[in-house]
Amino acid sequence: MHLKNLTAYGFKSFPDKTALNFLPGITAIVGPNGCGKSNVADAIRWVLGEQSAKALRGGEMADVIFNGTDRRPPMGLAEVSLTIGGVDENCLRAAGVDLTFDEVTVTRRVCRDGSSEYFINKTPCRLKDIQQLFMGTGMGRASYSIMAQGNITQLLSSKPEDRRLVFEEAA
Amino acid sequence: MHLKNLTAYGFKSFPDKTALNFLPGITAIVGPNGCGKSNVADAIRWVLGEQSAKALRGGEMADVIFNGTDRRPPMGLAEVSLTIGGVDENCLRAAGVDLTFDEVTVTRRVCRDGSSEYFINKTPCRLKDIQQLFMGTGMGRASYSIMAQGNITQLLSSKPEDRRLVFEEAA
Amino acid sequence: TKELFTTTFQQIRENFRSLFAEIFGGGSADLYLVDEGDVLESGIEIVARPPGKQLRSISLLSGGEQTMTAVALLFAIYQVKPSPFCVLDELDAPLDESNINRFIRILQRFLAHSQFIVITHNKRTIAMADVLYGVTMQEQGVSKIVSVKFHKTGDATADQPARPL
Amino acid sequence: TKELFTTTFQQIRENFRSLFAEIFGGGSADLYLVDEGDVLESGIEIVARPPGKQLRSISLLSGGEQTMTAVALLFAIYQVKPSPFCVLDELDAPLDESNINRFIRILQRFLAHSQFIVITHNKRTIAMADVLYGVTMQEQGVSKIVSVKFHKTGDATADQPARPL
Ligand SMILES: Nc1ncnc2c1ncn2[C@@H]1O[C@H](COP(=O)(O)OP(=O)(O)OP(=O)(O)O)[C@@H](O)[C@H]1O
Ligand SMILES: Nc1ncnc2c1ncn2[C@@H]1O[C@H](COP(=O)(O)OP(=O)(O)OP(=O)(O)O)[C@@H](O)[C@H]1O
Ligand SMILES: [Mg+2]
Ligand SMILES: [Mg+2]
Repeated sequence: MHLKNLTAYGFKSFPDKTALNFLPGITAIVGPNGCGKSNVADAIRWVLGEQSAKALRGGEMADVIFNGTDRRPPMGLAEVSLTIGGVDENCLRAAGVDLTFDEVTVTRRVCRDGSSEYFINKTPCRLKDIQQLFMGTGMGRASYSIMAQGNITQLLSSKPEDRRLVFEEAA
Repeated sequence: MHLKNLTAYGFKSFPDKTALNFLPGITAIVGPNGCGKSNVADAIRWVLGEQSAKALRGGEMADVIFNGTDRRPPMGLAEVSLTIGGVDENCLRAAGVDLTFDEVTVTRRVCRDGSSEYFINKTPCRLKDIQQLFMGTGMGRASYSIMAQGNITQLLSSKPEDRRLVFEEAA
Repeated sequence: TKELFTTTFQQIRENFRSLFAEIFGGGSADLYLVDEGDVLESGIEIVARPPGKQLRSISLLSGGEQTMTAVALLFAIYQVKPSPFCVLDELDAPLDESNINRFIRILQRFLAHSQFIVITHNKRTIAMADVLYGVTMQEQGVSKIVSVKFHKTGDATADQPARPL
Repeated sequence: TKELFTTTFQQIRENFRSLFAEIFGGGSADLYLVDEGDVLESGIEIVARPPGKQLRSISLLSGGEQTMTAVALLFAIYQVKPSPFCVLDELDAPLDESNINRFIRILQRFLAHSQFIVITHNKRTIAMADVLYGVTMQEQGVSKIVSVKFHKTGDATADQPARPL
């Protein structure tokens, strides 16, 4: 499995539809303080099913929706899509996805009332289906694949019971 | 008031007596990861009366005593002295210090059993006397004069009730 | 002491508002008491809005923006009650080049009130210093301090190690 | 699942011990179950000792040492169960030059298993990248992405902005 494309629309500081293509190897994201780099990481974490608003640095889930600037009004919804290539047939089958090709696009959309909708290849689905799709691939929610800013030492400073979570994910 | 000299002996990674002179203006402390820079900040925080072992990144107060290396045995005590110039006469009087000159040296010593001894100009005193000496000068314990590594945003992320503490210190 | 707290709080608030606008080149910030009725117990809420942005809470600010907001608050307090000295341990780690320059400019303004001890890895911050100390661990696990003679222009010559007495 | 957890735990432990010694050029590290008797519920304790030092607990490690220890643990887990991708947000902020080089060397070893998305301000880390994206906020509060064509040697030419669709 590998990431191919991330498209954000109305998510945090991305009011206009913006796309980012990923290649194998290392992709570096740079820019001044406050320009929106960590928001890209948040978009990936969110579309994969993150349920905690606090993990997205907000108070409630609607805080991920573009809240406006001095010149633009707030938006009513946020939507992020993540296209993943090289998906394993078993995962596709488990999530009930059409097996014609190995690429899949996961989409999440939220409105001001805070309720989320999920889609796989533009077909509505449940959060469970998305979690099913990534089960056992290391891309799960509690996983160690997204290290938030300033959080790397969390692995060391958390309580011994909490550390287990990451080990269980890998088992 | 201004800092003139810090001398550490047996404190954290400073087994040998080491002195640091401070001048007015900006003093920069540099060096590779793990060489002992933050330990200098801890020495200042500790000699001014810090009571929480956690604020010194340890589990108990005896963790500030040099714990040995592959080639040196652990030591039995830690001692830090801080010389401060330009001390206000009222503060000196309040702490019962001889008024002949405006410089004062505060010393703290701890043994393996964890009990601390305090000295002003080499005369044993209580922690209260040291706190009395600095009362109202902004050098108090909870004060904002030492910003630990990674802690600057603590001021923003703490709960509203906890933030008061810093404001009260300034009042 | 109620009056004392209220006057101090109001002064810090004024300072914070102007320092924030100066540091961010615009925007607005404020402090307010969560419970106006109970001045002596009430918590303190912080509001900060970088220029052009509409923020719902300070937790949505970026790492660098939070650091600069905290710097504005710290120095707002210093303007009311300067501490004779201030130790800043790698405060500049999350900052980009332009924020490091702003941080240094603010620091310079407060030199008249306080001594600053700055622990840093950043070359720009180091170039600012009047005195530079290097901490080394030639013997594993044992810290030694080397004082580097320093003229503000930066031509540094390593001195003999700081007096290991 | 008890066997599964125990085997995974033992493998991660082996990897952590060897990666730590490699990253720190010596010293020793270990993982153990707080309560051996209750494998399925027990917490996990981490021990880390940089070369030459006698540490009482990992909380006494420095900021940079903690980051490098966490990196060793993260990649020890990756060796057992690589994730297809990994996002690292300013992991290099507390690191000095030599630790940044070590971090980059380790990262390169794992390229065969995973894609890395690295958010950074550090020039050395940037020079490592195969693809570089700049995030700008020309319009205040609105993020746009610009892709910079990049040859590993670093001669960058700014591309047209990433397709604002
Ligand atoms: N819902 C939202 N609507 C509009 N803007 C938002 C929203 N949520 C966050 N932001 C903006 O995103 C900005 C923070 O972006 P981000 O944390 O990605 O910055 P960064 O590039 O990581 O910066 P740094 O280098 O300081 O870490 C904030 O200034 C905030 O205004
Ligand atoms: N009681 C002690 N005895 C011996 N060594 C100690 C003791 N307490 C801490 N140390 C050592 O001090 C080191 C950490 O020092 P410190 O935190 O000052 O590093 P630093 O220079 O700030 O590094 P960084 O740049 O990574 O923040 C640890 O490696 C630890 O071994
Ligand atoms: Mg960020
Ligand atoms: Mg440090």
